[in-house]
Amino acid sequence: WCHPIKTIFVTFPGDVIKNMTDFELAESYLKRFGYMEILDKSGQQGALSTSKALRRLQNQLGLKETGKLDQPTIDAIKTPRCGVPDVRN
Amino acid sequence: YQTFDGDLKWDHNDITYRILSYSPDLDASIIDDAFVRAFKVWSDVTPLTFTRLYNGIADIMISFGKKDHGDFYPFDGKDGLLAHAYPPGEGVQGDAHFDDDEYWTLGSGPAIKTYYGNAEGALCHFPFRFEGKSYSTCTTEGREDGLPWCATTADYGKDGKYGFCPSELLYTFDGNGDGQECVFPFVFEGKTYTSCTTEGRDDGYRWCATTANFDQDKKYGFCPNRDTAVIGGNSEGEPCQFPFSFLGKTYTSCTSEGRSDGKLWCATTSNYDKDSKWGFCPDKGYSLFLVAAHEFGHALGLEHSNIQDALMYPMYKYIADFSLHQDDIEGIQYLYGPKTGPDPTPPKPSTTTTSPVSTLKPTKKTPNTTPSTTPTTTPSVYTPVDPSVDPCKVDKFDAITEIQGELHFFKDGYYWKSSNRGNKARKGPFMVSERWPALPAKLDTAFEGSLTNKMYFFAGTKFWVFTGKNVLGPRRIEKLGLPVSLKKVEGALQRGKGKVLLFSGENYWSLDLKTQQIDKGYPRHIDVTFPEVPMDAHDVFLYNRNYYFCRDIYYWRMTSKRQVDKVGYVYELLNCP
Repeated sequence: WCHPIKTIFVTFPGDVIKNMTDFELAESYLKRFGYMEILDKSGQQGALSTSKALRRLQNQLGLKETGKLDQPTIDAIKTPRCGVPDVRN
Repeated sequence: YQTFDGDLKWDHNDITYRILSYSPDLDASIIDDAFVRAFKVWSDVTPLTFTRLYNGIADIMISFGKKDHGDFYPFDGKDGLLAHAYPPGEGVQGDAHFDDDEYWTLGSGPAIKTYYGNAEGALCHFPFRFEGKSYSTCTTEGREDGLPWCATTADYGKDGKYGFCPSELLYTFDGNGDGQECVFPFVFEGKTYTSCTTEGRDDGYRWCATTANFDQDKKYGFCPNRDTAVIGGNSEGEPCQFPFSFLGKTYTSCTSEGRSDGKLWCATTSNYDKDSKWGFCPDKGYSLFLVAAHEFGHALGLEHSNIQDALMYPMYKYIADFSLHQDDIEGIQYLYGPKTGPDPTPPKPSTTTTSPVSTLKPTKKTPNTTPSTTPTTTPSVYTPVDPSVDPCKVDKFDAITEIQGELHFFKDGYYWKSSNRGNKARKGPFMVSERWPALPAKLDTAFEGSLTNKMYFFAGTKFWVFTGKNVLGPRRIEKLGLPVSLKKVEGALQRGKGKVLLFSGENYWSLDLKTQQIDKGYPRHIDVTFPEVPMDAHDVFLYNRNYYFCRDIYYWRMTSKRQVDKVGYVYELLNCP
């Protein structure tokens, strides 16, 4: 009787926020708020690596710049926020 | 702080805004007030002014919407994205959108404004005690008509203060039903409905008919959310159903089982496994004031700041005693400069309890009964006005004019009526905003057009024209042909059909109401046409075919033959004792 209870996650109808892993959530966040794709000096559109994009995000949000998806960064991207992009290309 | 590329900003300082829709979570008056306070955050530190429009295109158009709401940036259900706004410019630029899948409050839980009862529209006090029991939500206990109510102090038994909570049985908002309550059952496309429905809509808003047959009468309104209603999910607006079963287990309160995000939810029928009807449980919600202040920062030209305590930081954080961060001040002043000179707006009555525009108000109706131990009280439909405001002690009215045979006296957002015919009892105070929304509290002149019954109001260098509740304006008085240098219009005399003399200082002009232009040959000096009246009259009006010129508490009455036949106290006209 002391076995841990296995948690079952349910897909709730009409729920826009799907069950996502932290990494999936971070990737979609970085894209949505302008951190992944940037214009270079010649005006060409280029994609940053996730690590570089995370650094930009951490810099913008005043977090320690680790380039990694650490707990403070996960907490930050789960915080409710304004929908206006942080980085405008 | 950051500004948008090219320092996008408004090219004028008198910014206009318009509220296109409301959220069912909050009373319209609370929403109006939250937006007023959010604009004030910015007008306190810049030369910007914000004027509300009730129709037409404003610089900042404000709306609530869910998911795909008409632009290319859909919202995402509860939490996550809260709102967004566009930088200054034409069209959608400058507009602010709020996600109505959020639970909008003032940031610290339900803010439930009451109606009727005896608490004059005060907010519910949670928890409150009633007949030995504690209540943390509105209740229908003690009533037989199903109307939810709450106490507005901690102990109903001791204080007896109560009011009714928002419900579709009391009123609706928006739509075309003039705020009437739902009529149940009602017929829509041949089907009968006994509660609010989202049928026929794809935006998820709950509505009802305000007559028994929508197909026939086409009258409808949106249902306000009860405080016990769930947020989002697929049952927005429905109450939790306790107990409910989920995956074979019974729950008597909200749970986070089945979710990876830890959010509390409940079923809205007794069996989730069978019906799959659910929603999130009400929480503290998001402060509409704080989010609006942030979004209006975007609408004025600020991008996100990376200072965590700045208002323009992108993440939401509730702050009970808000003050604008220096970073935000520097940002907005970089665009518009600092505020100069004294505040041009005189003190006016608190706006925190201002009623919504009349189309959103509940109808004049007394609920059938009151909570069981309450004596019957007079229902209060209109915004309570401080009864201590005594017009017989006002030393200088803002404007005086005759409307529909009654003299109207305006002062600081209030007005009183008196007549020398029939019942001479003075009436009022009334709130100007109830009858003529959009006007500032401080008016300089008002008059009724003799041909069209349109009402004209002047305040400073602006004027408004009302046809009933429909308003045109504000427009600048130079549009009428008055000089740009003119600071205000202080009085008006209707002459013949379609002409009005406008007074300012020692001069007057003749306005042709048909062409909306000043006639040639003006201005003229008062002394030439109106001798023996003060040159510094601040109110000039026509009453019973006589001309009145007021200075402070005195009036000079001039006959149509231009003879001053009486000088008296303004209070006489107001039928003061």
